[in-house]
Amino acid sequence: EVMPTLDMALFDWTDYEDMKPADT
Amino acid sequence: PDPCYEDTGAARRCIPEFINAAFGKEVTVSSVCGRPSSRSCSVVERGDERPSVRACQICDAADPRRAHPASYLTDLNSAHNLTCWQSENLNASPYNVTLTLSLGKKFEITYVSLQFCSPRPESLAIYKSMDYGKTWMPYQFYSSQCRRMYNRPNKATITKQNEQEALCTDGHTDLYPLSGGLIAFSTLDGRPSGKDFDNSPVLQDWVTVTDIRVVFSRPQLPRELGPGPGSNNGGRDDDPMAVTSTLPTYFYAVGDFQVGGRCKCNGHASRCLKDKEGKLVCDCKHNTEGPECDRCKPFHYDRPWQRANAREANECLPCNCNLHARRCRFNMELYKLSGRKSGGVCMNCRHNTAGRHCHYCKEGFYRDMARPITHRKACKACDCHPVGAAGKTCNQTTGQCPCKDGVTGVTCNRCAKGYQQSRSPVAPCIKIP
Repeated sequence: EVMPTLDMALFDWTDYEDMKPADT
Repeated sequence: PDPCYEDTGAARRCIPEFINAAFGKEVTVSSVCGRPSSRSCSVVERGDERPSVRACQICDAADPRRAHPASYLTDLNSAHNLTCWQSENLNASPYNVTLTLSLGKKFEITYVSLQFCSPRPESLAIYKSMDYGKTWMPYQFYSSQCRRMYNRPNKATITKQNEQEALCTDGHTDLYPLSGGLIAFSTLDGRPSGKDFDNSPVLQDWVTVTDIRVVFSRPQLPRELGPGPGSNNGGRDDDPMAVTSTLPTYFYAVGDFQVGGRCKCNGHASRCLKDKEGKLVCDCKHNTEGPECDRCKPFHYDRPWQRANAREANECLPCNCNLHARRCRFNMELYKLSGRKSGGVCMNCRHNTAGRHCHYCKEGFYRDMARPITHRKACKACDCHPVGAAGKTCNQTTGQCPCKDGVTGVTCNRCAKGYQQSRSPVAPCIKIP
């Protein structure tokens, strides 16, 4: 079973702005 | 075929041809007759007669038929047309006259010879320079009074301890022949290491010259015919036409000045050529360069420069940088550690490679095993997932990034089986309840 790739749009970046990739 | 390489392409020692390095070169002299014109008389031998015949001649620098310029020292030496340089008439003996020859390049010489048109000097010194005339060192002395003239013993013994020492000998200083006498100095003759020249840096240095200087110190004439002190009026330079005396005159005259040897290229060139500025330089092979092929070419520093010998060409070897660097340097420690095989260290590895041979991928990149290491795309970026991976550096061989808990995949971009994506970038995959 191939799992889907991580969907960047699903992450909540509220507390992790510094981790957020520029192109997200 | 190139004498510096075997038919197989393997390097071998090569040397320029043996030549008279003085031929055609300018010699600077401290004295030359004929300015103004002068008259000189010499004593000549005729068969069994005593040397009483006096031959007088006019020297006139302005008249080519009567001139004796310095260029005659190194022109074509023909028995049919012997041309001689001649000094001014000398007032007395001793009297120093100097000849200086610049070869314009380092040569390894085996002899220096002078063929005289006058009687040979009773004392003569040969000096050499290895730095284009900046400094001079004694090369050989000839005198019947070695100690008095040069403060050296006559015919000292040469051992391995003093092979680089100038000697003095009373040979070659006989008055006779009155003309045509030779002085020949062999640089290696009698020196113990001469037979093992390849392995003697001392003698290799000893035969290396850029300039030769000869100093004549004491002219001589037959005692019964020679002019007494101050009586040398027969050769007064001021008014040659007024002279009627046929007294012999002191002067030095040389027909041929030879320096036999080879252009010094340390076994890495078979010829010397003139460069754009007209300077003589070796036509270097074996990945060497420099006027005497005395260093390795850039990027050929995998082992230290060495002179070639009969057994080994000792060519300079290129550094192994797998086509990823243009510069390298030599490291003696690494060279010794390798068993004296390789000491090159690549500099500024490109194409995301690293290591002394640019032989692995730098941090953040991994090796694409489908391509050879020499390929410019042999190293691929790790491409670790910005959220799923715990770092940016992957395994340099497999490309596997370090994944956070519950994350999988080479780049850590998927949740593992039994996990699902969360909303937290810190823990992107959580166990399915």
